Amino acid sequence: KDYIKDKDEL
Amino acid sequence: MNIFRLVGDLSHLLAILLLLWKIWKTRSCAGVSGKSQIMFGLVYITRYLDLFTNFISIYNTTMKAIFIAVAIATIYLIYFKFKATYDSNHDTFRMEFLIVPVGGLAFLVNHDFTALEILWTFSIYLESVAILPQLFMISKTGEAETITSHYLFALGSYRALYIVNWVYRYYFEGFFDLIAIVAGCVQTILYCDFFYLYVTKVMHGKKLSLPA
Repeated sequence: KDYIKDKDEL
Repeated sequence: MNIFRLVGDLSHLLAILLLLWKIWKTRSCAGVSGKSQIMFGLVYITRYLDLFTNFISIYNTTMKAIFIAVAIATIYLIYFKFKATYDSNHDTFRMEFLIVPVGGLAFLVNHDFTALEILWTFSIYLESVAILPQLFMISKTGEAETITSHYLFALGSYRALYIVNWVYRYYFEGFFDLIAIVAGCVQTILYCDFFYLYVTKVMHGKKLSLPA
């Protein structure tokens, strides 16, 4: 999983 | 980024600034659950551990820093500066009844069994129930100051707007995160009876008081 992309929400 | 998430984040920011302002201005944290604030502090710290490791945008980093700072400032005001006004007799919800099950669930149900991901999952689950001590305290005192009800309305609206954001992202980006969505729905559902009271009372200039 592309960790950074998925975690762009606050 | 979409308008729903942006308005949601701004509503969230408004809520936490409103609470900090209320405590600072009235020099009192009467009616505020310190336990909920501790759990929100835990939510931000465990979720924003990547604050320094991966940069997403100025907006993202700034908001994360503000959320952590305001949460810590609020906890400081409640437990140190205005400790005398902290209503510990009514803030009796057992935090461990929330933190332990949420911690266990984060180990069992997550996207990736890594430290960062489990902490993020713990933060998502904890946030969905972190408001319970505050709602419990209001049910015990039977009322809430108007400014505190505005705080709760803004805080509850933020996650409701995030649900709309997730619907939008699902249809337009094909993105969805089931853990965040399920926890977000639980979180928003917990506010439903408060939303009803807020709309029927506070919106009509009345004080928020629960039916005794």
